[in-house]
Amino acid sequence: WSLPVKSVFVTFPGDIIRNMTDMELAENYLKRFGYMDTLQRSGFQSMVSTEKALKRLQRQLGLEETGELNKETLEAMNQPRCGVPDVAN
Amino acid sequence: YQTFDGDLKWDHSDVTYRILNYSPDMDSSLIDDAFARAFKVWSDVTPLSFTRLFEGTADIMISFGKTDHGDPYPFDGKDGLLAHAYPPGEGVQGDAHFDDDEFWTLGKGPAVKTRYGNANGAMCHFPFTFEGKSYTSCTTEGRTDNLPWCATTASYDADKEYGFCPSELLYTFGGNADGAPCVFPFIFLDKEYSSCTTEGRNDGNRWCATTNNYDKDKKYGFCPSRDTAVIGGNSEGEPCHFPFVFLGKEYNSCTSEGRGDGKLWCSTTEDYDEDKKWGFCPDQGYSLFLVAAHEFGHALGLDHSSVRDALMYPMYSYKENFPLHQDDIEGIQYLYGSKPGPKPTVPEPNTPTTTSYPETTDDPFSTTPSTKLPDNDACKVLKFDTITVIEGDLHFFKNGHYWKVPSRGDARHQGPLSISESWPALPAVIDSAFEDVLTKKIYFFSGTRFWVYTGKSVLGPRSIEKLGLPNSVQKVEGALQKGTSKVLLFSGEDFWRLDVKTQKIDRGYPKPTEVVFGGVPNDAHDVFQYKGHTYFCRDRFYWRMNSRRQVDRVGYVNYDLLKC
Repeated sequence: WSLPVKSVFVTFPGDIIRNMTDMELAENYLKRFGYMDTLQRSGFQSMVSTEKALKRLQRQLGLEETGELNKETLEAMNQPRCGVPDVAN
Repeated sequence: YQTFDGDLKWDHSDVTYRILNYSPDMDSSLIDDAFARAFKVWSDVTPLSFTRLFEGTADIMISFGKTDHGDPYPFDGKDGLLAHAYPPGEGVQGDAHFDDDEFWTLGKGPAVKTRYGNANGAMCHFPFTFEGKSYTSCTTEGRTDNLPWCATTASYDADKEYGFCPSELLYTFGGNADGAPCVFPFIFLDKEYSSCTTEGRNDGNRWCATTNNYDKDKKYGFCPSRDTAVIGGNSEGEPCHFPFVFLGKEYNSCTSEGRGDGKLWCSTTEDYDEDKKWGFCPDQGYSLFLVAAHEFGHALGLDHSSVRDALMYPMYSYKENFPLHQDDIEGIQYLYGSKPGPKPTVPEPNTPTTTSYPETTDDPFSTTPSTKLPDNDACKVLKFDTITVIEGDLHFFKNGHYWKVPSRGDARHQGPLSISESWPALPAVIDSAFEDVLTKKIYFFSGTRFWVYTGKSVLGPRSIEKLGLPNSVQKVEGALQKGTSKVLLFSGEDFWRLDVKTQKIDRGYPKPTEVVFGGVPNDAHDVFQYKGHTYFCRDRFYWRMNSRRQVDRVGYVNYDLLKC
């Protein structure tokens, strides 16, 4: 058997780079769509507000409300969607 | 469903829209049609109507843009954000923006409308066979002029039906060259170009000159994307080049190698390693109709829904024959009410059936006012004595009663209220009334007499001849404020201009109504000004005239104004 080709990731010129960690992507998403306000919070507070915000997002999208950044929630965040915030502001 | 804070909605039911620019992904006629069908989704279930404007400012201005497109909410390249729209209101409010880094289709791959050929503009049929070979995209095979074409049935060999595919060699769109095709090579800023370019623009749109020298002729157009063109990347609109070399390996088809997101891409030159020119390969794309129907929901006042199958759910998912979900219908009807028309055969649970008009035996245009007031239901009144605006709200008078429709919000009419309780000196039948803009005095006309109310105090009745109206005038049927001190008084087929300050009719009157107000009934029994428009009523219909004296709407008093 040949060794699986090791995928080489290249940076494509002009590509919109989204090399964020999952948590960064999640926080970006939660702020952009109104689940979390954008003011900076301390570490602990930020964890609490992220968990609460995740639960609100999971409820809006009909996912299990775990408050954790699980696979289903990450996948939902990568879905193509409308740019209007979900939480009226 | 959700609405925006304060139930933002349009304060008129004939909403206008204008398409400011186009995407190169689909023929402009397909884009026009997708938007028209998207509006119809909402006009089918509400009293709303949508009129397309081709110039000036419309309520809903529609445009395509990429990344930073001029508002504080940039798009993000291919996928991710597809579009956004603003809730109803002035300026950018109500507008809808579509991300042109997306691949806009009808949801099932390239939507290629042909031009010329012998198929009358039919869509390409993919796959199709030609000379025994199967094609899944347009081809220049069989031609020497390098024009891409396709069959519009499954087999060209059998049916010989074909048309030409979008190509900059065939036509351009937008620009100032009336769709003329590109001329290659062309000179731009003293440099020669032999293909479309984005040079000179910051919006990423591909363009070309339609003469051989742009610097001299300044003639240009935007290039339609070929169906094999790549999307996004740094070669938007260029076709894939097969085979191409990537990391030393040769590829004869699109690949996701080199990417972590699994998206298919290709090189647009034979050697990616050398030239680094690439783009995403055409996929199913996003249904412009579906995304537009969603965005127009926002532009009408709906926010996102949490019902997964609802159109207003934030995520995109392609649905073949798309039905509007009940959640969407309830949301939009909460804002605008349901579509007038025949009563539903079986009323929806816990929703009031729409009011149906009593089957009148007499001629609906009968002028004899019905003496009996229908059981206090304004929606059953065929003809009001008068309608006017007092303190910004519409007032409907009939036989000693009146109803009010607040000019803000969605509340239905209030009433019946008693005329004699609000204005004790008045008779039961009021022929017309108006509120003086400056003094807030309210003038009431009945027969040949008139009254002037200032708050609770009243002056009158006095004869209308006091104002200088001739004794031939039996009643004043309409009053129209003009500016701050003039009011037009209508009677029969003429009108007079009253100077409110001098309380005298101006010289040079009367004038025939139809000479100045063409296109409305010259025997309207009611005329009033409301929200910048002039309304002429005859029985249960109104003719609405805009400030340019164009009749821009004819409708039902009860449905559109009384909000039945």
